[in-house]
Amino acid sequence: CSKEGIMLQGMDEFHISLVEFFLSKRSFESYALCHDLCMSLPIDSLATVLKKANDDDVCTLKAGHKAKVLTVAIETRDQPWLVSKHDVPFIDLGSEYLVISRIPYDAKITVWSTRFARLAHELHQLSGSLDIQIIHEGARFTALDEGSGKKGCFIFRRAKVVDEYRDSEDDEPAGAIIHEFHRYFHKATSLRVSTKYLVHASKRAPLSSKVSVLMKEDQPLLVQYDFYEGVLKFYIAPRIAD
Amino acid sequence: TRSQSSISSYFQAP
Repeated sequence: CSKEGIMLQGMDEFHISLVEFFLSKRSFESYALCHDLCMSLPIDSLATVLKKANDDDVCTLKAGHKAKVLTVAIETRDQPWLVSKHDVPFIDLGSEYLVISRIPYDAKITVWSTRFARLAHELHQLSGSLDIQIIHEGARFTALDEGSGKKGCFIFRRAKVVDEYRDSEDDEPAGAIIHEFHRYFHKATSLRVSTKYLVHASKRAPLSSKVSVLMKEDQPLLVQYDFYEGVLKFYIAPRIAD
Repeated sequence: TRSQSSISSYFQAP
C-alpha cells in the first residue's frame, strides 16, 4: 500500500506467470495511510473473505503498524449496525516478491478483450503453446497441433481508421487494432508462450473492453488491462530456444 | 526445441 493506492503481486506455483494489479486510491470511498505498508497474504483466504460481501456492502480493510493480520470488516450499507469482521493472517513469502523493472517494449497492440479471450480459448484447444508475431502491418497468433498437423491462426491488421471504436456491443470491427499500435511499434517481434497462461490472462476481459499485448524479444509477454481504477498486468515467461 | 523459462529469472528480488 502506498499513497497512490494498492499494488498486488502474485505468481503461479510453476513460476511461469506473474500478475501485478494496481488499484488506485480513487477507487476507494476513503483511503488513509500513515506510511507505506507491505503485506504477504494467502490469496485464497483473502478471496474467501471478500466473497462473503455482497455487491452493495461496504468493505473496510485495516492493518496497523507491525500488524500480523489484515482485518476485513463487511458492513451492510442500509444496516450499518450489521458488521462482520474477518482476520486474514500474514504469511512469510520470503524473497518471492519481485521488482519489475520497466523496459522499453518493441511492439504493442491493443485489441478488443472479448476477441482476445476467444482467440486464446480457440488456440488452447489446438496446442499447449502459440507463437505471437507483431510486424508493421499487424499481428499474428498461431498455434500448431503437432499430432494432427492442424494449424490455427488469428490475424489482426492495423486499423485503417484511427478510432475504429464500436458503436454498440454487437458492432465489433473484425480484427481492428486500435491506434496505439502506431506509437509503440519499433521492430518486428515474436514470442512463443504457453496457451494455458494466455487463456488465464484473457479471462479478465470483463475489466476492460480493450487489452494490450506488449512484446520485446526474449522478454516476458505482457498482457495489460487498463481501466479507470487501475491496471492489471500479466507477465508470461516465454518458451525459449534450447 | 524450446523450453519454458521461469518468470523469476527476468525480475529481481529486492
